[in-house]
Amino acid sequence: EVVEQPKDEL
Amino acid sequence: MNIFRLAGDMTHLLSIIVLLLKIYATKSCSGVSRKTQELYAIVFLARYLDLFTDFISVYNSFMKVVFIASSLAIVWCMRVHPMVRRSYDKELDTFRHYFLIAACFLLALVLHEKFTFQEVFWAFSIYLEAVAILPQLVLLQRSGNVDNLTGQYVFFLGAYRGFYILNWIYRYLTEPRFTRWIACVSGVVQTALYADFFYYYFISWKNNSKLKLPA
Repeated sequence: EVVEQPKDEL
Repeated sequence: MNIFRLAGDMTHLLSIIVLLLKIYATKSCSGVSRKTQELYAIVFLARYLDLFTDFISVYNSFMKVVFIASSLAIVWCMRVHPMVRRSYDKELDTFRHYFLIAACFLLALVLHEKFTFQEVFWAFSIYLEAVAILPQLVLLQRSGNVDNLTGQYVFFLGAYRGFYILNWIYRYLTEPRFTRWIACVSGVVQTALYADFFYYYFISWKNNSKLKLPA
């Protein structure tokens, strides 16, 4: 289950 | 945020500053591929669709605005500014970059983290950035001698994603369940495309000679 990770990288 | 990612972002910012400096100082864009600049503008516009919806940090939002504004400004300069557009190597910058856009978009439709508008465009921007340098590398091979600022621009642009690879390794080791396969694999491909450029850049730096890429 791919945990939804915030796109915190540029 | 970790030191590798900060170094990567600063190196990326530096590459843009070097390119702006070259265009502003020499009022010329000779040796610069407009197609690569257009691809990067598309990369940033597609990647930062969340600029107004997801607030991560002031730094994150600020850098997104800087990347979008600078890439559009460079494309505008190369298309509209009378002095600059005259020096554009139109006959050398012939890479069929529309194929790159189509191929990356098709790949993003198939391979993405989630099938949502924002995620598909994010994956598209990751794939497109991996190949966006190709028109520029082809132009450097064709244009023979490369002026220092253009060479430095390409070097920093290549180095920044190399720092990001260190960042992903660090985050993988320190954060539980950190996975960014799409960005990691594309980042490795992107950095690998610079391999021969880095080699000739190192040779020219070691021999203190003009940077020359073999045709």
